[in-house]
Amino acid sequence: YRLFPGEPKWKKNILTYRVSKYTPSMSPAEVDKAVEMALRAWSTAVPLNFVRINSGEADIMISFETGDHGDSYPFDGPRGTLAHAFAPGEGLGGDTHFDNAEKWTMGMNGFNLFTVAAHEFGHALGLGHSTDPSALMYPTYKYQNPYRFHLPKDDVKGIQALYGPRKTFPGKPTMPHIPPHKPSLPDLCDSSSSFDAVTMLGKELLLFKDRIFWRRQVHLAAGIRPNTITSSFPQLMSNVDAAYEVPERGLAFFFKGPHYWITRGFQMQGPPRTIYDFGLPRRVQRIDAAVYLRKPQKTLFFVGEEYYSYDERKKKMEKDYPKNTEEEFSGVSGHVDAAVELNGYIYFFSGPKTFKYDTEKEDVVSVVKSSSWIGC
Amino acid sequence: VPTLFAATPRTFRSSYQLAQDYLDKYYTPKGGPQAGEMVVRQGNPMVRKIKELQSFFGLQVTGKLDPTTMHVIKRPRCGVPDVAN
Repeated sequence: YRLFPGEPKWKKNILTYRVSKYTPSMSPAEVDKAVEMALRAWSTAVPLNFVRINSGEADIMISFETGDHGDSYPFDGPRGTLAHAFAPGEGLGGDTHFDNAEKWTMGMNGFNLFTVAAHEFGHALGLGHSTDPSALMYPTYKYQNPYRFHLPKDDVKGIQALYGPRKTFPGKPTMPHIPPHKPSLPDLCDSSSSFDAVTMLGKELLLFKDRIFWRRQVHLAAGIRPNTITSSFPQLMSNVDAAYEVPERGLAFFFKGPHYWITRGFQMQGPPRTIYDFGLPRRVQRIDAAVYLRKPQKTLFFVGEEYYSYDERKKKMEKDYPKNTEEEFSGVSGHVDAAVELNGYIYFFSGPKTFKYDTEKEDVVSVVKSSSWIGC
Repeated sequence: VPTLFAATPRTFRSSYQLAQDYLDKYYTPKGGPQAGEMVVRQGNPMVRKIKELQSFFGLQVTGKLDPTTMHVIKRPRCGVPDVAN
């Protein structure tokens, strides 16, 4: 990570922010939501609190601007420069500007506002650009899923170098002790979300989300019920990143961060191993999705906008990868959250949509709601 | 200029312009009194900035606008400079 020269930082821990100009490409409510989530990404790591105001001068003034907007850093139209922000300080300090010429979005069909805003607020709090490609403060755009975002280690170190860690309250809790509430089941039919991982396991299809997984027959939509992951996969706990099965070997693989577990059915086969066993490069810290293709006997690993191909027979990563997912799988747009092959089709789960991809036609043949897979 | 390019002549003018704009924006300290640049006679500030960019992004430091470097230059990004500013 890097700080600005002189290491400017805010001398107070309650900062106001205000969106003074919105963009036509998103509703104000969506912009407000993305901004709030982006600020929260930082306030989880340091003892800063952000208060929104709707008039007057805030510490962090946020606006969508076009071309030359008076701060000697003119925007340049679509792509290129997406946004900029100023280091902490009076007046322009902390202010954050987004290029109105870009197509802003809450998803993937355009530039994800949460992703760019979280980066820019890092500047507004005092961070410069990082040379770590996995850092949020890396200069080039790389989509982040707002609903699964965790501040990368490099950024945590940087922001805590300025403001120290957010401490849990050391003293007696002033509030009456509230017993830890039993977190409710996620909204099972929340049509805006996707699955973390999907795989066949024997004759059943397993769909994972947060701490829950559903089991179902492939051709039968009845009798689908949620289970807690810990009940069947205690080591996995929650938030499985990816999973796939090699039916010929009766083995399934479950991925979480840089580790994976092998199971035979529901039986764990030994301790976790590292994903670098497959020949993935060290810069890959986790995978987003995995799918085993029966005919070529290859497993595809999806990481961000790219994917790798692993030859299960030769037990090694294929050459000439990674490739760009959207370029190779036409019609599959956006970030692949999960994938599974059924009856010769590859199903790509991306946010609230599932793309059914025909490998013969090399195109998407249908798109359904992801939540329909669990009976919604 | 041709020495900067590993690319084919066909693309070098537009790429050169793109690169020059990029380096002006992100690798040329601005603001405040413009610090004079003391460069050795045969030094080329553009080559120096290309090397600075390649070093920042962990690329092979060649001082040339090779395809990998141009790929980075074409990627959408944040408008805050990469060098101290």
